[in-house]
Amino acid sequence: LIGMKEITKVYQMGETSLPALDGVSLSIDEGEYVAIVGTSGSGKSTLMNIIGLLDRPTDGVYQIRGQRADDLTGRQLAELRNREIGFVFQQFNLLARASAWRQVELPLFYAGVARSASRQRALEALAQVGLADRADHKPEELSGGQQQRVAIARALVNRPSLLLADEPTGALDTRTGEEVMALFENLHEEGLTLVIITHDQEVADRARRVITMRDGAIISDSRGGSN
Amino acid sequence: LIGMKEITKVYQMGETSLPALDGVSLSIDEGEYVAIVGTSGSGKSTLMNIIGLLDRPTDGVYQIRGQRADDLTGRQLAELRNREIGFVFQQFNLLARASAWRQVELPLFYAGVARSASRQRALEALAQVGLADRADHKPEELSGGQQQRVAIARALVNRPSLLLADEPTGALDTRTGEEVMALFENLHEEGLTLVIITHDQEVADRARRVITMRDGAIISDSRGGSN
Ligand SMILES: Nc1ncnc2c1ncn2[C@@H]1O[C@H](COP(=O)(O)OP(=O)(O)OP(=O)(O)O)[C@@H](O)[C@H]1O
Ligand SMILES: Nc1ncnc2c1ncn2[C@@H]1O[C@H](COP(=O)(O)OP(=O)(O)OP(=O)(O)O)[C@@H](O)[C@H]1O
Ligand SMILES: [Mg+2]
Ligand SMILES: [Mg+2]
Repeated sequence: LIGMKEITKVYQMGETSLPALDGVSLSIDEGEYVAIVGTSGSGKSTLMNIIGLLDRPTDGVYQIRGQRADDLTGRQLAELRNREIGFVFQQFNLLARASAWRQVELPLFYAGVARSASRQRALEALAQVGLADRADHKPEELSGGQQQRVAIARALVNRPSLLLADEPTGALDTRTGEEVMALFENLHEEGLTLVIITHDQEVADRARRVITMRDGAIISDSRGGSN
Repeated sequence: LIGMKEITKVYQMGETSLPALDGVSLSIDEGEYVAIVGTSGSGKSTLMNIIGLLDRPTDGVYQIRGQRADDLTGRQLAELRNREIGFVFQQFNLLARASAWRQVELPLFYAGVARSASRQRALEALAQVGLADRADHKPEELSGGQQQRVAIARALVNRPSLLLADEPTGALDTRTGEEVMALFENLHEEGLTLVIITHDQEVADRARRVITMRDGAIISDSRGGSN
């Protein structure tokens, strides 16, 4: 599904170069269940942004479904993302003034789903994360964990083939976090490819494969190891 | 240090009333180490905003250091907050365009600390959370866990007597999270009152007292129990 070869990301800050990713090579097949772990600042979110076509590497090759990302136009990247990839961002990235159901409806709108159907699907997605009674709340009227769940519903509503989730249970109590993980795993059994960045060992333990990062590099990959 | 009597917080949404806090009574003494736990949406952050004088209850009495909060002017509340209370917010609440050291310097600026001293103190606070080499980075140039640590440094720089921390290790890997907890606990031994909202059982286990919330109420309080 995705292949990275010698992916490098360097940020230029005035005279200084900051290497956020340092030659990362990685492949993830359709249907895998991968956890990405590592210390704060090790490059996990940067990696996920490149996987999700939200950022371009400074060097190296990234392929998704056999296509080189750098061969695609901005518009083709946006269509591919909208059709195939669901994102849960580390800080949710909700629209500041939209109600929860409109946040969740947004990917359907971009996908061209009819308005008559999209509101209903948005409400169903919210119900799946226990927020049916918060559909009209704006982000400032939602708790941290409720905002995170809106972001999760939004990530799943367009039935993506790949879910990229950055700390998706970070703001959730244990029980709500387990409900979310059960939801992801049900979808995984139906074919969804799961890539989850997490600091929670209990989440990492549920994955079939664990990739560990440090200082912009992959220092271990359990593929072919424990499962 | 703080006393709450029948604290209620109701949000009015058009015709509907949403009770976020439902008659909470609570006292916290100087020097305590309290964890607040509970399900997503149970009212923890709402409670912390009232404790920290950032929000007013709809009903009930809140006292801090013997003074009723509703007897104080907006200006007196701001001065008391700046002098006594450090906040780590659930979503950090950093300024969008300021570098890390300026974020941390802000409480010192409000406290009237001389510019010659405040930059130095800000840099020291950043060093305490392992971010000396990120002092000039703006939030968008920092990882999630680095932003959280900037918020932590900012909360501590003015040497408050009360720390209110909402999920302060939520974006941190285990080891960085333990470094932060060790920092808090050192300050606690020197007299800092610690109130930490957390979903992490390992953080809750370190506290001397655990308050559990559900549906806007306190359902258990281990005071006089385990410690
Ligand atoms: N401005 C508001 N208007 C309406 N409802 C609100 C508003 N702010 C918060 N709420 C509601 O109040 C309840 C309590 O919110 P609070 O943020 O205190 O929860 P919490 O315990 O911190 O949850 P989490 O663990 O998810 O952060 C939630 O159900 C939320 O939807
Ligand atoms: N725009 C930028 N300019 C400069 N440096 C940046 C920028 N964005 C990120 N960085 C740096 O790149 C490194 C990797 O960041 P990244 O967000 O990928 O880390 P992470 O592994 O997700 O960390 P966390 O667990 O704290 O979320 C960090 O050290 C960060 O300071
Ligand atoms: Mg990150
Ligand atoms: Mg909260």
